[in-house]
Amino acid sequence: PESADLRALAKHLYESYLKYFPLTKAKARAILSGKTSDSSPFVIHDMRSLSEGEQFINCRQIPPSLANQQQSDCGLLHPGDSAEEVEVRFFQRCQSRSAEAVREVTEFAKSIPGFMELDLNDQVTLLKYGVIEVLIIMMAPLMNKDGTLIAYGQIFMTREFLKSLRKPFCQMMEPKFEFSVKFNMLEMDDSDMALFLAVIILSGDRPGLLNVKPIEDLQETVLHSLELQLKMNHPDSLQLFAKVLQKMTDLRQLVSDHVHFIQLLKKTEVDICLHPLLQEIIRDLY
Amino acid sequence: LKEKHKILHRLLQNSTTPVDL
Repeated sequence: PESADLRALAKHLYESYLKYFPLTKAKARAILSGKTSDSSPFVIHDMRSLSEGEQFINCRQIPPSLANQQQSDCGLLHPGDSAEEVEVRFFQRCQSRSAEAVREVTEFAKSIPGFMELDLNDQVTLLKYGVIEVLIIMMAPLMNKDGTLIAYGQIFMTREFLKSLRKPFCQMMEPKFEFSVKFNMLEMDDSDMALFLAVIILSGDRPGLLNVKPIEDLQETVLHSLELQLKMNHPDSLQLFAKVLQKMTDLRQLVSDHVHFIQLLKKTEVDICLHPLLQEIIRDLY
Repeated sequence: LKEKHKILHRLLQNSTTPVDL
């Protein structure tokens, strides 16, 4: 009976994952390997293709009133701009997508049984500290050693192009590629990922939590479910559960470095304005 | 904490909150 409950939990979280995250690992891998009936992604490999590729970027539309304000505040510009301006504009688009992704992760977190019964302050803390870790994990299936899918899989941006940007833009993605290439070797599928994301969100050691016990209890149940899931789904992969959990240590360092890069950008790039939701998250984070 | 994280707080309370504020 206990393992039936754990399987039901795995099924529930997988269904939530499919509901809230539009680009699954299965779909991303199909796009990356060319095994999809959809057209191939547009490839961005230099500044020219970045400008051309902007029409493919299917970001959430900015309301006209705010677009005017952002044009003056953030230096939103038109085709034919300098490389610096294109880089800044691309960064702003990444921020919009990241903010939308935070909303998706929040909806997923709310679907974890017991999460909404936690103290509201603790729900905020768990999301504040967990959401960038979740986003980095969710980026991994979109990446291979040569580049990454962006814009819901419509665009493939090469790793070499990202490395060619000026500092610190060029430094921001390389650690995620290094992590993702190793993480992808574990060959977790979407149903495994759903449980792992819930484990990350339910971390009882986040700073400032008021009531740790119920969070740890919830996490323990999801951990049992993940352990069972990995044993059943990957019977030949020895110690996979332990290997997956070890990745959580790498994630904390990645987030800390990422926040450092954003703070550096804020200081050095006068044209950068940070999305208010992302500001909330990284303020006093690490 | 809720005061310093108004958008996150709103997202937790209401799934239709737009993030492009």
